Amino acid sequence: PHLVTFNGDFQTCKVAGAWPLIDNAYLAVSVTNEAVVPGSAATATTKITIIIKGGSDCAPERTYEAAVDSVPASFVDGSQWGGPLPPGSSALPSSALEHLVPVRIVDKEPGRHVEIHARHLGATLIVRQVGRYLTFAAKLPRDIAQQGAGREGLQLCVKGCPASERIDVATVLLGTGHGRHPSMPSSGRFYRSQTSESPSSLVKGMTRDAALALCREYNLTDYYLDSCMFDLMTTGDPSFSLAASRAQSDYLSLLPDAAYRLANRTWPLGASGSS
Amino acid sequence: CKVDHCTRQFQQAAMMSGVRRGPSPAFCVILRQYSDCLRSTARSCRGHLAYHSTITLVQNWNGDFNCSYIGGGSAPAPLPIKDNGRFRNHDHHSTSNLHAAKMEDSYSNDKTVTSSSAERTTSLEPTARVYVRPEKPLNSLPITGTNVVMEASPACTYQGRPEVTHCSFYGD
Repeated sequence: PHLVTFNGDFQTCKVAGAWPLIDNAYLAVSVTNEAVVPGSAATATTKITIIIKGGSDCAPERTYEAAVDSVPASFVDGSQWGGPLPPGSSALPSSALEHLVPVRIVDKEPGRHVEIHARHLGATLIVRQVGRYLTFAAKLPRDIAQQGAGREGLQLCVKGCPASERIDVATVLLGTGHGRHPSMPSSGRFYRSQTSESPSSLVKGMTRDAALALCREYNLTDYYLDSCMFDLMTTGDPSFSLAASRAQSDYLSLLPDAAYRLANRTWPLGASGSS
Repeated sequence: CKVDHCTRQFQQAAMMSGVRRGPSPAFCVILRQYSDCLRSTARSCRGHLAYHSTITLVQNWNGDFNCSYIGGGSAPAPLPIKDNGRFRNHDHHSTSNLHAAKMEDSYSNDKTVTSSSAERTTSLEPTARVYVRPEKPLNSLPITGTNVVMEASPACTYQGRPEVTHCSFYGD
């Protein structure tokens, strides 16, 4: 998966298995990643678990779990909101109550896209299913996000991926082969698919030009364009271009000054036009 | 309890004068009349949910639109909100603390509980503030009966530094 850390680092990582993205006194988010193509180190997320930790009158403990084809609009206990009600509001209809409590889930697209708002943390968490995999995005106040940064332990959103888990996107996009990761496909190589209906079929990664054309359709720029091309050249699965597009739109919507942070680069790494 | 009667009067006055809700003398005058009407029926509305919500709403509008400073007659007595153990007046021009204290009585159970919970929270300071979504057109005031809309819970809103950051995890 592609990771954008709280410090604004863009990384591509293997991180197969269960990994913590956020783990502090207020919030815990962990993901489970599976190989998208056997023989390839590229993985994608199939499960996301979010725990909003209790501990004060304002903060009810809430756990949310999403898996592929199961993106509920409720916490695991069936509730859709939590926290103390403002005085005098108990007689209000539940549709109005949801806006008043500290923690709530908003069903943006049934089964596809939910938003979790934890107002007492100033946090917005977004979970989506795009194609056969899940994506996650979070907006947090910096002092909450950095809480526990100095502690031991993994928090991919805070410290990024361990060096041993990082994948160099440029080696695939440059297609130079030099320094290319041995398990990375050059464009056009074949892999046995796990995601297609007939497991025995082979997956052909897209060529660079086909990947660029498809990624361009979503007006992707900068790292989001690179990550889109990497995914299409690795798996040949077009749904990853939509995943990159959704990730970019979440980035732009969650960060007030995001537009200034993204380079308006419309050529992928190493392409001749990327002057 | 004549809260509905006062609300109807307020709506009719607003519609007839064509005044839009906002910081204007004309609206403040109408708001002042509304507040007076509500006060006149306070005794018979003790414990009446819609009444208490309406009173809070009117006082918040008074604060939001600075009616105490713009004019439109003297401001309605503000409700002191207990904050961190101290009574803090919403409006420095309160006409009589005794009157306000009396009003305080009618709410104190609710507010105190919220505030005291505020006292128990850690570094995340909740606010005790209720306000309304401003874009509602005047003639569809959500004030009657159970149709009361409040925008934010009076407690549990993040109060730390506003600087935000982002993390995302997507693709393969």
